[in-house]
Amino acid sequence: AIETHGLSRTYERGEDNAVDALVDVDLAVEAGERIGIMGTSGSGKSTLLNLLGTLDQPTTGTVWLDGIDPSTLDDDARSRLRNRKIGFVFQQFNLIPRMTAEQNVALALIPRGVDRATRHERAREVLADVGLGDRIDHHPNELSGGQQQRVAVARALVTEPPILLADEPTGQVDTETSERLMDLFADLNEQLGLTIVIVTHDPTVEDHVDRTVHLSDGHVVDEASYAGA
Amino acid sequence: AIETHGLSRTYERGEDNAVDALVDVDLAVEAGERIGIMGTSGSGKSTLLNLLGTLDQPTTGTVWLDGIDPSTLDDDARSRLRNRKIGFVFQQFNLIPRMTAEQNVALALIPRGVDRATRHERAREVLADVGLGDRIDHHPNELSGGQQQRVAVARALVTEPPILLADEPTGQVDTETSERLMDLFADLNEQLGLTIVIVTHDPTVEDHVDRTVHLSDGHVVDEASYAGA
Ligand SMILES: Nc1ncnc2c1ncn2[C@@H]1O[C@H](COP(=O)(O)OP(=O)(O)OP(=O)(O)O)[C@@H](O)[C@H]1O
Ligand SMILES: Nc1ncnc2c1ncn2[C@@H]1O[C@H](COP(=O)(O)OP(=O)(O)OP(=O)(O)O)[C@@H](O)[C@H]1O
Ligand SMILES: [Mg+2]
Ligand SMILES: [Mg+2]
Repeated sequence: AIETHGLSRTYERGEDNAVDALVDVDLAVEAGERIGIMGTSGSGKSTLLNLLGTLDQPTTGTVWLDGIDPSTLDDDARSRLRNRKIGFVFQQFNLIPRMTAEQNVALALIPRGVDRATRHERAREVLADVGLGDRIDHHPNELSGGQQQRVAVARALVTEPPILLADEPTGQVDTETSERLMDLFADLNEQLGLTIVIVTHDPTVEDHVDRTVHLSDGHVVDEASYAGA
Repeated sequence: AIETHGLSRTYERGEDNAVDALVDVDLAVEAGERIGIMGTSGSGKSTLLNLLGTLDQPTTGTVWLDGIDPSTLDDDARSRLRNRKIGFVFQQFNLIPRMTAEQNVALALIPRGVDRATRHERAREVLADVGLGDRIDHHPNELSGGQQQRVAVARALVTEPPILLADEPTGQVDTETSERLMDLFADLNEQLGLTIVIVTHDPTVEDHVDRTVHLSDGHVVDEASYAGA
């Protein structure tokens, strides 16, 4: 499903201010696997996830999505690849303020050429799956933080993508709601073979993944040398 | 420090769509106390915190801040009261995108009439306290999610307010960074008598507060009747 080789990302900020956010990351995720990514704040987790999701370009190294290197594609082809293969849950949600929960979720189905009635029907179904059946007509500013996060999760899942990349999808919700979301991911993994890469600070998520990759200052560290393990 | 009596908040949405976010909450927080607020997603935690912080007005009931009822003041007097007494950490950070971390934090000292050089010096000190000494000239979009959150915490603390109202201040950071923030709050509580009200989903925060208030569907429930306790 996803593979990286020698992946690095440096943010240039003029003079000698550059930040090496990610250094020399080799990663292989099989189709249907569930991988956790943990690490201290600022260790490069979101940077890695953005590169895996083709939302950013590596400084050096390569990413392969089902054998395709996105950097060889033009912008249109790259966003078509992304729309077909990846559901993304952003750390800061990125919901559209003037749209309702239902509209925000249905929007994700437009690139798939799904008709309007079906888009909205599927949006309502997935919102019910994340426990928001009674908030479908609320705008983001009429929802709590955790509810907004669940709308973002619903939007990522509504297209039934083969790969889910989720950046702390349970960071704003309570333990009970978090378990409910993780169970939903597990069902989709078992029934549809969904490949899952999830960034988290929550140690209980380790119970829901096959293995966990630990990042420290942009480097992948093995379990033993990771101070926080 | 803070007291509420019969506090309720209903969000009107036309027709029969109203949401009773908070119902009949009686709460008393002594000066220097540390209180946690927990509850499932959508149970009214942020609504309660916004009312305690005079950022919103109750539908019924009263809030007293050191004996003053903010609803009896005009807008200017209410924001002066807020600036003098409260440091607020928002759930969604609310940083100013075109300002650096240092500028975002220094800005909070302008209503206090502090001169520019001192504002920036104090901003750098508090940013170092939250572990961001090497990111002071980064804009929010050049910071990770957890780093942005820590800038928001620094901005709430830089004015050395008597009361800190924090809405999931450690939701975006790892366990280690979270402990560091909670220790910082504990130091300020012991040394300056800081009163702390903290909304959280993190059960380990219970070790850092004197008592925890549990909300369920807008109601305060006692420990025993709270399903998740
Ligand atoms: N402007 C609004 N209009 C209508 N309903 C609203 C509005 N703002 C919040 N709500 C509703 O009020 C309830 C309480 O929201 P609140 O933000 O206080 O929850 P919370 O306990 O902070 O949840 P979370 O843990 O997800 O942040 C929610 O059900 C939410 O949908
Ligand atoms: N545009 C940018 N310019 C400069 N530095 C950046 C930029 N974006 C991120 N960084 C830096 O890169 C590092 C990695 O950021 P990243 O967002 O990947 O961290 P993270 O592991 O997701 O952290 P968190 O758990 O706080 O979300 C951080 O130190 C951050 O300050
Ligand atoms: Mg991140
Ligand atoms: Mg909230």
